[in-house]
Amino acid sequence: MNIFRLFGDLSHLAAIIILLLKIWKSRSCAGISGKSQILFAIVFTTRYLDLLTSFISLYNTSMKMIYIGCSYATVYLIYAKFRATYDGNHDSFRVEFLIVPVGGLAVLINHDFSLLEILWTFSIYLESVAILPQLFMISKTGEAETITTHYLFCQGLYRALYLINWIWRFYFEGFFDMIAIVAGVVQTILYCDFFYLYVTKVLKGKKLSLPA
Amino acid sequence: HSGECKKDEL
Repeated sequence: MNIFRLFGDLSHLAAIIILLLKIWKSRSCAGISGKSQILFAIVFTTRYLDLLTSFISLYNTSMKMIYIGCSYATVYLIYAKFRATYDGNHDSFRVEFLIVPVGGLAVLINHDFSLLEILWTFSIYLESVAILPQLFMISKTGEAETITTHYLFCQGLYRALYLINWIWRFYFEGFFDMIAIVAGVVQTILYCDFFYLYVTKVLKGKKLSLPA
Repeated sequence: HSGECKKDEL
């Protein structure tokens, strides 16, 4: 464990908690893409099946349980409890255009042709594009609540910190996982446009509104 | 190869 991975995990945890609290306290999921949250729940489910097969550390196991629990709770709040506030018209990204290619790629390019490894690979590829429905929804509505931008910033920062963690681990441990690195680079690049808007607008106290 | 490198990351 290194400082970059630790802060990456904490940033990811913060993002998940911020979103869950935002929906719970405001009793509304306006501006939130339910499709992205479903994709994240799939990402955690397919990636953390090893909870059933191997124990790495208390930290590892507890974080995985928290991620899975919070992501399903968030999906539940969006599609069940606060369904009336779900903006389905703007959450119109065709996720099948993500899941099918990612599923195919996971079967073709992986480290080991075993079920757990293919599911893990699928999860890594899916996570790199899982935020697209959310970014697409913001581009359609033309704006985002400030709390949502903080959620997105933490979500994007987490994988950016993981990129530094992988540089650190390659240099000090000779460890690297090309699949995770390439997907992580793609994932972080997808946030660049948002990062620019976040730094130039939200951090200056303005509301994030895209040029219509 | 991924065989020996455990998946210790989240």
